[in-house]
Amino acid sequence: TVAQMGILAFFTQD
Amino acid sequence: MFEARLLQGSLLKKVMEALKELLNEAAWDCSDAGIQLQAMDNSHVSLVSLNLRAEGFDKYRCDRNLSMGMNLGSMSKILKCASNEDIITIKAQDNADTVTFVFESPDQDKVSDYEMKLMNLDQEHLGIPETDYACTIRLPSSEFARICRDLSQFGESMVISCTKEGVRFSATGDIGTGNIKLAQSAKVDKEEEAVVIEMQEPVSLTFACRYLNSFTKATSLSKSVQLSMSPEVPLVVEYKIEDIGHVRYYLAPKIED
Repeated sequence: TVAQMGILAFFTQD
Repeated sequence: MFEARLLQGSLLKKVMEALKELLNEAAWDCSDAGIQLQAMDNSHVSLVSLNLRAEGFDKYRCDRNLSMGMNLGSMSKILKCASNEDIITIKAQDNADTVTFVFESPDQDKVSDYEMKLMNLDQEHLGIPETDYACTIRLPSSEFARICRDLSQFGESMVISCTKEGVRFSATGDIGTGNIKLAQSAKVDKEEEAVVIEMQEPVSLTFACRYLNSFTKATSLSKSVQLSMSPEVPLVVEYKIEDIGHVRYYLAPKIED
């Protein structure tokens, strides 16, 4: 299956 | 106080259409450089980033940095009260708890003002690293919207494959498979009608159609759209907003696990 990653896995909180 | 007057009010109406499907609420961060908005969609899967530069406004005054939390559903209702030809002014007192929208008809014979309560939103701002993308594709925004709409009938995911010859969009599901291939435009006579690909290396990534379709709500903002892709980093879908700014959508690729 294909998993959808959330954006927080790539961009970190400032 | 904060006051921003936009002669082409229709742009703000279109910006609302571009935001409100993905976001229920967002903070409009105002500084003397302009207005910025950054927010994740409700499921925290995609990110929307809007930038409207101060120079793009007919009049722009921001005495102190201001962050205005707005319910976008309410704001959309208010902006629907503006005509496409209206001049729109957004204004707020410093540390106010309301914002006022003023709509002036072109010949000034009708002036409306709407005051909306502001919300306290927790400020979460994400750092977006500068990325040198493997592939950048510029194509007519109406073309991209059509592709997303057509292929999302076949499956919930779409594969975007980019080579130097062109870009292929594919989707497969119960009813079958769809493939759409766009060749790089040979001659670029009409800029906004062209398909232009800049490729460092070929890329093929899978994305959720439902988010891509939400992004295409920004189509009315610009005749062309730019897709930036690299393996294992979020796709960027960017629509320029005349000469005042842009709206960018970020979406992580789906990965085979």
